[in-house]
This record gives sequence, C-alpha cells and structure tokens, in this order.
Amino acid sequence: QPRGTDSFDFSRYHTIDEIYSFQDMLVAENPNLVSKIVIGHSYEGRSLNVLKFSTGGTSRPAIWIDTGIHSREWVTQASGTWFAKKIVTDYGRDPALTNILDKMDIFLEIVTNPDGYHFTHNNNRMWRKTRKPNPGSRCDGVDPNRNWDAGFGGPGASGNPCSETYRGPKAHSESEVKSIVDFVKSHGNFKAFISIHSYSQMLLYPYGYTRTPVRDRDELHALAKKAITDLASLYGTRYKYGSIINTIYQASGGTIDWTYNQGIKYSYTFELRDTGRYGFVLPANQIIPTAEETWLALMAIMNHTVRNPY
Amino acid sequence: KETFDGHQVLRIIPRDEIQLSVIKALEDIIEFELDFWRGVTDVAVPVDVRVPFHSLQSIKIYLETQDIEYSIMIEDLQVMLDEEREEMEAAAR
Repeated sequence: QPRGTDSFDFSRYHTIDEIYSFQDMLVAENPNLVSKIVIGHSYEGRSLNVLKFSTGGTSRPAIWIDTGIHSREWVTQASGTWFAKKIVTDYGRDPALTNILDKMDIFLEIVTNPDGYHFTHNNNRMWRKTRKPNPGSRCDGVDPNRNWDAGFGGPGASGNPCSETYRGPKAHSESEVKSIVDFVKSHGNFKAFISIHSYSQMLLYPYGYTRTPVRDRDELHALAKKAITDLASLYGTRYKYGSIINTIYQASGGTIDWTYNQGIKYSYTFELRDTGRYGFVLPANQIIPTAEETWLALMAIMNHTVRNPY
Repeated sequence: KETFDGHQVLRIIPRDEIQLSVIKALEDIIEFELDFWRGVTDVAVPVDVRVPFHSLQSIKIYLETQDIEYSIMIEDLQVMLDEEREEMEAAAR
C-alpha cells in the first residue's frame, strides 16, 4: 500500500479499495483544501464519496466532475484519481486553477458507480450498469446514464432489463443517481457539471433526448471547440464535439440533459480515448496521457465558467 | 468470474441508410447477446460490437450477406483481459 498520494501509482488501474484509500490519504494530506462528503450509498452499501476542493467561503458557486458512472470505462476512474491529485498539486502554483478555487468549489466523484466498478474487478470486466436486481428478470442493473428525469423513458433507452441501456423502473430509481440529484438540488449553486465517459473521443453538450437545441447552444458549442483544441494541443488527440443527439445518438434520461434543465448552463459530457484499438480495455500506459490532455479541456471549461458568472 | 474467450469486437462501418437500419436491427436480437461498445449513429461512423463466440459465425455471415463492411478490432477479448490483469498484478507487486 502506498504511504501517501505521492507514492500512489497513477499509471496503473486500481481496485475500489485502493481508490477509497487514495481519497482518504488525499484528505488527510490536504485538510485545508480537500474534504470527503458521503452523498449516499450504492445498492450494495458502498459509500458514494465526493471530494470537495474548497478554499473557504459559504455557498460558493461550484463545479461538478464525475467519472466512472459506467463501471467498465476504467480510464475514467483512473483519470479522476489523477485529476484529484492534480488539483491539490496545482493549487497555489497554477494561476488559472488558483483563481478558480479562490472563487469556486470543485466537487469530484471518482467512482460514481462503485458496485459496478467492484463487479468489473471481481466478476465481469465488461459490466457497465448498476448492480440492483430487477424484480421479475434474470438480468441485474440499470444504466445510470438513462435513469435521469430528462425525457425519461423516451427513445434512446431500453425498457428491457437485459439491455445495456435499461433505463430502470422510474427516473432516479438508482441510489447512485438519486444521491447526485439530491446533492445537486440541495447545494443549489452548481454552475458547471461535467460527466466523464469513455471511449470514442467526443465532447458533448445537451440535449440527447430531443433535437430542440439548447438555449445556450452557440456558447456551449464555442466553448467545446476551445476545450478540444486545448486538449489536442498536448498529444494531437482529435475529438468531435456537438450536441449528444447530433453527435452520438438519441439518448433519453441522460445525466447532463437533467443538469442543464436544472439550470446548470455549462453541462458537458466527455468520451475519452480511444478511437478503436482497445475500447474499454485501454492499456494502463495511456492513463496519464489521457488524464493530462483531458485536464486541459476541463481547465478550459472551468476557466470559462469562472469568467462568465450567471 | 466471467470470461470472454473467443469474444471478438467487430468494427462495422455502415455505408448507407439501409445498412444503418440493418445494423440497428441487430441491437434487438437478444439471442446473439451482442454488446454494443459504440452504438449505431450515422453512415460511415464506426459501430463497435462485442460478439460472443457462440454468435460470431452467425453475425459474420449475416454482415457478409448484407454486404456490410467490418473488421476485427479485438481478435480475442480474453487475451487482452488476461494481459490487463497480469499487468495490474505485476505493477502491484
């Protein structure tokens, strides 16, 4: 076991216990900057941990980042871990991040679907959904990215529990989703919400459930372009960008459609590397390059958010 | 622990709207137990699908009879997963 986050090996994949341990070490090492909030528990009783990066103040505007809502997308949890360390390392050193944290809080949920993540390590590496049984079906789990109350039950999600895109019996039926919903509502001051997936290299904004463009389409489009340009500046990784429905496919009940409808203007979702050699089995030697380039895009979005209060 | 011996991930490129709808129809055939890694979106946009060993022959024949272009993105998924596991264990040691 590493003694501290400095000796944590970011260039390999970790079990859920190792990530939980990393979170606790990071909090212990940075008590004035990082705290851990348990926003709920998963179906199997695991803590839904959110790291809060804050330099003080009350009811500050905030930025949300989550990784790992689809459990098999391992590069996302690994990147989330790297982001957490990057924030504590860069605060006070990088003027842009320091400016952001002097004005806003950052909340980071690294393992958004912990039951699924544990299952990928121990039972089925290809598991994507939550782990709650579905009464009357031999198939378990719900796609937590089809379970939000935004066009819930519409096209682009399945009503079949055996489907990988099963939407669940009702909106917010999954504690992993409901816990975020409750937290976001009770906080009431999120200004950006970024949900991170893999793979296929895209940066997307709402909507997924309707072709109606969002009110802020032009601004979100321009910001996405800036973010992917910054991302590509490091290793030349090329991203597509646009609305979910126009860039990937129609998907109802998705995370950022709900957050946008809650009034969080800067709502984005990423699809990280790769383009089609490894899929969800991205080799560990690509974790750090992926996280590094994604960080540049995150900084673009966070910078824009702090400079454009609303 | 579930294994994926002989599972392949195919990359399918739909050439037109008809092929798009043919591939989309595959999503609804439960017995093939297909796992779409990259879903059907648009003409010329790749679709990546994990095909269990028991469905491989049927799927490939189906695609070929429909004149749909595909390539093998991952030859044997379990081999990759074994490598991933060995790498994790070695790094942990």
